[in-house]
Amino acid sequence: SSSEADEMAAALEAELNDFM
Amino acid sequence: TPSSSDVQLTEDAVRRYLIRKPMTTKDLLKKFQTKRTGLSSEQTVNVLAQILKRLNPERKMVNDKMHFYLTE
Repeated sequence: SSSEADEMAAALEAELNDFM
Repeated sequence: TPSSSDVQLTEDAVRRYLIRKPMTTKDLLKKFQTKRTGLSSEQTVNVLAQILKRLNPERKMVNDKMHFYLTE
């Protein structure tokens, strides 16, 4: 679903923000 | 088996997409949907994060959204 995609994108961005 | 993956989430695959055009995290996730790769959502996020950290792609804002891209 699009909401699951949104959650995954948010989780991925959170992971990357820690790095960047 | 029916669950065998037809798409693999690899550094090479991500690199090829990002060389072709800038993509958001959501664009990338669409290319590696869990039903295609056989990975869980959590695995997908973790593996993709590790790959992006290694590739360290260029970033630019397009329509207020962060896009990643690579040049050859």
